[in-house]
Amino acid sequence: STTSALVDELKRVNAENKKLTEMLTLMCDNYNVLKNQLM
Amino acid sequence: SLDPNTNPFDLHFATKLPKREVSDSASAKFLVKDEKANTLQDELNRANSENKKLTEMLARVSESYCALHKYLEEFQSRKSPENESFQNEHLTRKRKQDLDEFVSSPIGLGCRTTESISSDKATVSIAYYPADKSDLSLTVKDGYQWRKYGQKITKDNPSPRAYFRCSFSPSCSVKKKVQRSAEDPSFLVATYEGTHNHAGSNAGGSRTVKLDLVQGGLGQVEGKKERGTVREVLMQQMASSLTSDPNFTAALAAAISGRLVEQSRT
Repeated sequence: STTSALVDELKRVNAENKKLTEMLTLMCDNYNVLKNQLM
Repeated sequence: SLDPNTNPFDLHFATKLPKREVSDSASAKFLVKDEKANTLQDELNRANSENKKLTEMLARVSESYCALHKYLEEFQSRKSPENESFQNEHLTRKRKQDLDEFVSSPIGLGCRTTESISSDKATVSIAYYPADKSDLSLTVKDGYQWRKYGQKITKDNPSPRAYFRCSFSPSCSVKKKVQRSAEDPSFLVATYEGTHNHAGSNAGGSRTVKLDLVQGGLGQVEGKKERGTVREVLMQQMASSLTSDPNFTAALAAAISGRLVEQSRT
């Protein structure tokens, strides 16, 4: 049961990491668009 | 199967004991399970550490983005803004939507509130103004004073699109875009964002048909000040009876949004 709990937690954290990475990519893209506007 | 006569002091006693295969394999399984749990724990620690780093990076980028966005807004309000195209040209609708969702998400450290986003969306409306084809000024008489701050050519329409701010800006944040209709060039299409926080000059000199996008239906028909002829009155009555017909309203909304064109193609 410990192993399965670990697996579940790992899945959850990995999914959160994926979402965070997507958000970061989006944020960086938009940040660069803004930056280019000012240049 | 152990022989009861076996001497327990025999040096080879151990070899004569039945093999404990079951318990050996269980122990091996425990070991394997333990190793797997350790590996998983290591992996979890690594993922958690990555998660923490990503969250910190996101917070930093969000702060920078908000600072830059604020700066750009100030820059736009001070200088005449070719930068307005930022919202329309460089960010696609999808990405803007993603960004709005992000900044209002619990993780996102956004610079806008959900209320402001929804209130922005809640006050978008479109009005159609009859206009002479030779008139290239893109000005419409809607009862308010406006300051033009930009113009651009869009891919979907050969006529340029002009951008206006309410003359009471920045205390009134209403903006509008005006462009000749691609479907019917005898009309100018004005898209309004926001609601005026002051009264207009009521200088309406032309007939308009205004569509409230939030309600999805026909809003109001505004007439000329100097309407007075019987023909005009009859037309007004016809228009008001038509607009009270939900089928007509739906058909008109569909036609304007281009759905009828699509349907006729298919």
